[in-house]
Amino acid sequence: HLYNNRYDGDKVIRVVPKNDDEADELKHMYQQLQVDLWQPSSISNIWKDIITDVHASNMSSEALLTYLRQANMEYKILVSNLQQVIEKQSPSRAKRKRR
Amino acid sequence: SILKYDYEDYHTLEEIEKWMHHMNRSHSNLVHMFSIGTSYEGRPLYVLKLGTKPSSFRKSYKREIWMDCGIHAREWIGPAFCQWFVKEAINTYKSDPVMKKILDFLYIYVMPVLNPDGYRYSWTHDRFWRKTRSKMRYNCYGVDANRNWKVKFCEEGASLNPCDNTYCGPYAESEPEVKAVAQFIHKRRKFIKIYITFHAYAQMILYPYSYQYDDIPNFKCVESAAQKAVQAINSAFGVRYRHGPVASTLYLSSGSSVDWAYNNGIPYSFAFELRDTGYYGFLLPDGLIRPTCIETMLAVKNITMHLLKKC
Repeated sequence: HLYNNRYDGDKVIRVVPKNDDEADELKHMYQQLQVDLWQPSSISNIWKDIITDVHASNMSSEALLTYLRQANMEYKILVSNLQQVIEKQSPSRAKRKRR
Repeated sequence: SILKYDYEDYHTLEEIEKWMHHMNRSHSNLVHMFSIGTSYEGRPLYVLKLGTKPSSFRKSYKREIWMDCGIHAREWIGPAFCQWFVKEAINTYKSDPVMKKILDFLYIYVMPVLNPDGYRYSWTHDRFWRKTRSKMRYNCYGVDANRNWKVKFCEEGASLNPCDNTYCGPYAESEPEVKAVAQFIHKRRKFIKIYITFHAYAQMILYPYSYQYDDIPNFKCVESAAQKAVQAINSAFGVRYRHGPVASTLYLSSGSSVDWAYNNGIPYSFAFELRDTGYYGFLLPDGLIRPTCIETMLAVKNITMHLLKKC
């Protein structure tokens, strides 16, 4: 597998904070979990109604999803297994590498 | 094989460099390759200059356009587009009157990979690496090459933490890649009239300012060009792009190349955020390279013709 399969189980999750409190909590959570922020590029740009896309490892994404459910925050899982999408980005290259 | 270069696939740094050498050798009437410096890890910073030499009865100088891709390593669609642009320019020079006019009247500098160290690292180690690969005193690597320009350096939207993805760097132009491009553009600033930098993902055409909400002095002109460009994109496959100043359309940030270029006298300065809006994000499948590049070509040609007609 590409990248030694390190992204297996990683997720990309979209959250749009509905108010300032949610935005602050989200910033805190992202910092704690040390997620990879896809958008916006900086945690300091997270405000109410700003689309946030985060890439989180297998373990971190479980913790993040648990937190979001408990906080009643809406979220969407954009990518449920990042490794699979990486392999699909350039399928011919992935095949050549495996061969 | 170089002869069957696949423009609908993503390529490693080595493949892109071989391709640039090939284009330079095989299309010397339209393409001239040169290096403007070296990256932190010692890689050449290659630029392709496109355009015909002015004939003797025309002006001895031509206006110029600068395009760069790959400032952020993980945004692979950028370098893919830069390559597509060069291919299209060469292939359609004789058949497309618009492209012929562009290449006869202008020079276009295309830098397919502004951040070669980071790009290579995103292929070999970390697919989602964003920054350069410089290392100073601290434990973490890299600087955000789009926060390192000498314009409101390290203010809003940039971080002083070397481990952050938006780390501005120890000082402006600390990154040799940024310094090399800045020096080149500054030297050619009397001739360069359009600056375009390509990023992903958000589907937007953006212009200054990033660091403040005030309008630029030639707002009407630039806004009109951006509006026509998004209409051109939409005309291809119906994809909607938004447009506007970076600060109010995306978010506040400082030290970005689009603001630096504008403040250095380049009147049309744009940042393109290419496909998509999050379904694939940075992992846009190779099957979507073609439509993304086709629509983006229309926008770039549109902006260029806007310049030639004058606002």
